[in-house]
Amino acid sequence: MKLVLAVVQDDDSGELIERLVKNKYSATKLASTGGFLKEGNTTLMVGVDAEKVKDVIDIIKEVCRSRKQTFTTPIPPTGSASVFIPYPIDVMVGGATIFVLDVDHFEKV
Amino acid sequence: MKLVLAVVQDDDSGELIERLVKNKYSATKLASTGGFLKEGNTTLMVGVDAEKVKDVIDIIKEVCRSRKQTFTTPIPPTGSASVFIPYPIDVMVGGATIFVLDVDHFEKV
Amino acid sequence: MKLVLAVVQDDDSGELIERLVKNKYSATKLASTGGFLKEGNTTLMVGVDAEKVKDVIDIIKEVCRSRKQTFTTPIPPTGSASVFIPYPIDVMVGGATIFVLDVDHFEKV
Ligand SMILES: Nc1ncnc2c1ncn2[C@@H]1O[C@@H]2COP(=O)(O)O[C@H]3[C@@H](O)[C@H](n4cnc5c(N)ncnc54)O[C@@H]3COP(=O)(O)O[C@H]2[C@H]1O
Ligand SMILES: Nc1ncnc2c1ncn2[C@@H]1O[C@@H]2COP(=O)(O)O[C@H]3[C@@H](O)[C@H](n4cnc5c(N)ncnc54)O[C@@H]3COP(=O)(O)O[C@H]2[C@H]1O
Ligand SMILES: Nc1ncnc2c1ncn2[C@@H]1O[C@@H]2COP(=O)(O)O[C@H]3[C@@H](O)[C@H](n4cnc5c(N)ncnc54)O[C@@H]3COP(=O)(O)O[C@H]2[C@H]1O
Repeated sequence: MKLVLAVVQDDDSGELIERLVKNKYSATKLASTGGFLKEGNTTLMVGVDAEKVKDVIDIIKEVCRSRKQTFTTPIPPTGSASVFIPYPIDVMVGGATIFVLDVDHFEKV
Repeated sequence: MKLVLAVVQDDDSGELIERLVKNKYSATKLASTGGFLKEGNTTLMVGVDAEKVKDVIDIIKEVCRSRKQTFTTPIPPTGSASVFIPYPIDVMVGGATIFVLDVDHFEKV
Repeated sequence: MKLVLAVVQDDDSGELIERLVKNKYSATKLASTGGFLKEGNTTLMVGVDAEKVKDVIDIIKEVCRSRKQTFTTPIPPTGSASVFIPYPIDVMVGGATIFVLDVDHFEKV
């Protein structure tokens, strides 16, 4: 038995939990905060048989992989134009930090 | 030193902590959420000497063992009767998921 | 890779996180509650290379070491005096409970 602890972005945690549950994995969600950015994030605890660890990490990768997302931010009008011009900017989102711990003993009562 | 992580129902966590404290164990409580039912539950962290792990698990079993509880739900009146009839239904409550992790190094400062 | 779990007082957690971040460590903060005093405290998760564990524990010691703090509590006036007399009392604050766990596998995605 291994315990997978994954720190993921709040925006990805809902979809990640759905995918894990759909694949018959159990998970427990803990609300957490990043030390550097001080933003809320999610720490997920997934207890799983050792041979399934790779599968769980693959699911985390598919949902949480750092990716570029394009946000259109309105650029304030310049000169006489009174219309906001949408302007695309790229921001890196997602990402997951994964720790796998060995479990000495597992029991459900 | 071992670290016992137990995911238990919110309703059982108060009594469980009291029983652990009465038996001179220290515990730290983390609010958590179940991945499947999306209901609040409690993740308890108990650092304890290796030879006491079995005792801690026995206390968890006594307080949190899955058990049938009978709830009386009012059945809406039928026909001309205008009185709600209490009707007993059995629901499984309790339960605990327990992970025991090995602790490399323990220190209080 | 090791995972340092440190249960510290809420009042010390802000400064502790700043010191860790300044020393290029990453940390994740979990809100927690003490089993005995039922007061809020902070559980900090710091994943770090094995040879840096001692440095992280030294930083925790410097910020969180149990120490005497003098509080002046107003003593109600006695007799005809109508002025509160400040009276110093010593209280032990701080302290940290530290668990170091071995990490089987670490990955960022
Ligand atoms: N070794 C570890 N142990 C425990 N938790 C860990 C960890 N590595 C990452 N995390 C958790 O994952 C979140 C995202 O980390 P990431 O490395 O992708 O992205 C990080 C990283 O790129 C950067 N960063 C973090 N600490 C830094 C530092 N001391 N100096 C410079 N940049 C830092 O800021 C981003 C946000 O960090 P934040 O702390 O808010 O949030 C972190 C933290 O909650
Ligand atoms: N291996 C593990 N790793 C991490 N956390 C674990 C875990 N096993 C259990 N837990 C935690 O314990 C709670 C109760 O689990 P239990 O197995 O008694 O009771 C579970 C189980 O009977 C069922 N269940 C959970 N996941 C399922 C799934 N993928 N498919 C079908 N049923 C599921 O629903 C009940 C409530 O689950 P929920 O997720 O809301 O809440 C779970 C979860 O927070
Ligand atoms: N082995 C362990 N496993 C998991 N978490 C641990 C732990 N040892 C300490 N902690 C966490 O650290 C907090 C401070 O513990 P400390 O030992 O400094 O200070 C403790 C200790 O001096 C005393 N205490 C704790 N449990 C006791 C008990 N069963 N009987 C008598 N005194 C107790 O009360 C203070 C506050 O305890 P509280 O539970 O509110 O808060 C605890 C708890 O959240």
